[in-house]
Amino acid sequence: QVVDAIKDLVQDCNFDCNDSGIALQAMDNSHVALVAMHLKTEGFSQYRCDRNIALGVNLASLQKVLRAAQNEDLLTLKAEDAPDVLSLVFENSENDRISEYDIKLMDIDQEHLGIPDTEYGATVTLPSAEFQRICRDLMLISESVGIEATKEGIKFSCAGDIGSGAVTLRQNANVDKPELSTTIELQEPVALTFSLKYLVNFCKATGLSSTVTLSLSNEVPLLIEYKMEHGFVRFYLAPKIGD
Amino acid sequence: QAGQKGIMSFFQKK
Repeated sequence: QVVDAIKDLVQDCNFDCNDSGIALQAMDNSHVALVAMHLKTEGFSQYRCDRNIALGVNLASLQKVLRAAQNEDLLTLKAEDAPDVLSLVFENSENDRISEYDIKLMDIDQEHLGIPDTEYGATVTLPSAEFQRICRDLMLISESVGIEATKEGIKFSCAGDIGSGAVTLRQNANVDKPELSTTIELQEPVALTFSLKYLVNFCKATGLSSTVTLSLSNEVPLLIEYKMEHGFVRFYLAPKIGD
Repeated sequence: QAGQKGIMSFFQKK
C-alpha cells in the first residue's frame, strides 16, 4: 500500500534502513513535491539492521514483484551488505507456499532535504476519503485549488472554464466514530493555492489511514500526513503564487 | 508551470 501510494510520484528512490526502521525521502521529477515515509521497527514482526544501508529501488519494479504476493502472505525483505539485489519472500502459512523474488538494486545519488520544524498556522484533520473526494471533484473544474483556513472552517475553492466550486468543512466532532470527525486548530488565518494534480496524486495514500492531517502556513509548503500505526507517509507540496 | 514554486526554495539540501 505504501509503494502504491508513492509510485506515481517518484520512480527511483532509496529505502534508508537503520536502527529506527525503513525511511524514504524523495522529490517528484518536477521538484514541486516531496514525499517522506517512515516504517518504524515496531511495525515489523522481526527487524534486524546491522549497518545503515540505502537500498536503491525502482518502485515500478518493486510494484511488479509485490503484485505476486497474496494479501495475507507474510513478507520478508532481505538485503546483504553492499547488496546488488533486494530479496523478497512471500509465505502463506496455510498451504506452505514460499515465493522468492529478487529485484535488482541501483545506485541512486539522492540528495536529502532538510525540512525545518514549522509552527503551522492551521492544522486540520479530516476523513481521508472526504479529502480525496474534494480533490477529485474540484480537479474536474480547475487545475488549482485555494485552501483557506479561518475560524469559520476550512474552505477549498476553485474556478475554471466551466464555472467555479467550493467546499467548506466546519469543525465537527463525531463521538461514535472519531475517524469521521473534522478538527481545526487555528493559530492564524491561512490562505494558499495549490496544484490539484499533486493533491489528487497524494490521495493514493488514502487506504493507509482513515484520517489525513493537513498542516498549513502562509507561504510555506503544505504538509499532508497519513499516519499509520507504526509509521507515516508525509507529502509536502510547494504553493503556487499569485500572478 | 507559471506561479508554481519549487520545493527546494523552501527546503535546503542537507
